Amino acid sequence: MKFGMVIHGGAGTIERSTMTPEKEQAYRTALEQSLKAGYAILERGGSSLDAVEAAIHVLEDNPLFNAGKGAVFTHEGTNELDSSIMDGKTLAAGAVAGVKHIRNPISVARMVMEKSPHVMLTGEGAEAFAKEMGVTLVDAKYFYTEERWQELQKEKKSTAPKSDQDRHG
Amino acid sequence: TVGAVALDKAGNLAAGTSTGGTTNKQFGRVGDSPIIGAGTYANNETCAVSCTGDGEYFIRAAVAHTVSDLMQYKGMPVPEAAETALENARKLGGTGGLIALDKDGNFAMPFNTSGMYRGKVGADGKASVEIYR
Repeated sequence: MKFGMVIHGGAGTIERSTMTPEKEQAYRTALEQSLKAGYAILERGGSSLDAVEAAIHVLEDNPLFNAGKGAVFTHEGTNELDSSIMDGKTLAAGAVAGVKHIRNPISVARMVMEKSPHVMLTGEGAEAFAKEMGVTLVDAKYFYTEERWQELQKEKKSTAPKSDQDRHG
Repeated sequence: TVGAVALDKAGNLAAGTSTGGTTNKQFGRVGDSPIIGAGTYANNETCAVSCTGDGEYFIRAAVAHTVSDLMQYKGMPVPEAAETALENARKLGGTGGLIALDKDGNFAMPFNTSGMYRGKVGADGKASVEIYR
């Protein structure tokens, strides 16, 4: 019987020359933990939706990745999270955007899909919906990581001219 | 950005993506991750997809849905469909990558950057993880 899972933790400028062995091992361990979380569900006959949610939880909770705990900072020094999920069987889908107090946005995206008539909720409305669903909101400080904060400071200080690709705001 | 696609024993596909956006973003900017058809898509008839990269370009190229369309309407296998959809985004100026898994368990993990954190596991339980090109 065929089943399985593929995951990613982001693409970009990732060079061996700038990666310490310790950091590389930390990434590999986190990715393996994510795969194990999803596989455990699939192996016992669980749903692909449950597997996807579980695998993403692991990555959202790990500060190495730009999601959940490791989210990057906005210009204003806040963290704004986006997430979505889709069920291939029913073509049902759910998403949240611009949330600031939800530890695991993928789970609220799934709630939007399964427990609301909508596909996407944003900002304060998404967080109000999450509270209605019994999700405990977290303080914005939860998402603070020193590395991401310093990345923002470096970006703000940069005087290098911006290309069209950099003008994502 | 992080993402996952899965195929369960019942033959059902699912896809999910989660992100913190881009550093120093302003004005309530939202990228492709929460946009169904751009950063995330799943259809049992074709595949499940999760993207990561320059969101504006992935939205314009409707990358995730394009992978599915290429499989459904052109009969492309998932590796070719994934490469083609990513190339569409690259032509617009977008860099990044995606993961895609089809209903038969075939998969693709293309990217046009120097690396992408990625991994897979099949029914045998053997997990593999890669980072660099």
